[in-house]
Amino acid sequence: PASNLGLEDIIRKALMGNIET
Amino acid sequence: ELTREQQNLVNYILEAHLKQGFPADMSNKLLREQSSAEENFLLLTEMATTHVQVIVEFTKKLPGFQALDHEDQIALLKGSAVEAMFLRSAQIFNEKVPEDHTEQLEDKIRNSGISQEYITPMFNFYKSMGDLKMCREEYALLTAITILSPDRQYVRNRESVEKLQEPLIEVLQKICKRQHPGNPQHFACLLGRLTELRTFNHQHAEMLMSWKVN
Repeated sequence: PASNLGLEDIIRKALMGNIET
Repeated sequence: ELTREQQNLVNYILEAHLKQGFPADMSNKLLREQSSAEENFLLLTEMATTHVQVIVEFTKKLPGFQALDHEDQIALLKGSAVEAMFLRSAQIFNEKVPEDHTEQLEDKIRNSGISQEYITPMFNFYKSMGDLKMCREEYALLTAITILSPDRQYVRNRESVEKLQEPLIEVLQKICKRQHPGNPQHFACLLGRLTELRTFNHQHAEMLMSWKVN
């Protein structure tokens, strides 16, 4: 489902440190 | 009694957990009274996205996590993100958010177009978590234990994950005995909540689907 893809995308980016929290 | 090593572990995980803040601009959006169902929905999706980012930051600090196989890291986070979100929501709902914000948050959730069949179990869960009167250490450890579940789908090296999870379960059990000496069932109750949490994975996916259809 598209919602799962969005979740994985956020997780991958955050793991790589590409998101400011 | 916790060993010194265990106490250090708890302190470390608690500190990582406490670093998860509640973004100020979100509080402001929550407090804004006049909002449509669509605006409420958008706010919730924004909060959920931030939640996931915060959970990832917490997870990166868990001892041993970054040494795991990269795809296993993804599998663990994918598998546990929704559960960790509900745990964190339960804590915010019961502990950190002042009275007013809680009412506003509940109001926004109830008026976001989400069907009642998903709202009721959510708030039942928050209230049942509140009944447990968990301390911050318990929330932090329970979150870590949820994330480090070796039985998540697509995890390849389950043994490595088990080795990270086991010491946390041991510590949590001791903390439960220490914090709730009059209730020997407390630890078992916490584990029972983890089982309840898993039902939210399916619920959440269904809820998103029905949202989209609406």
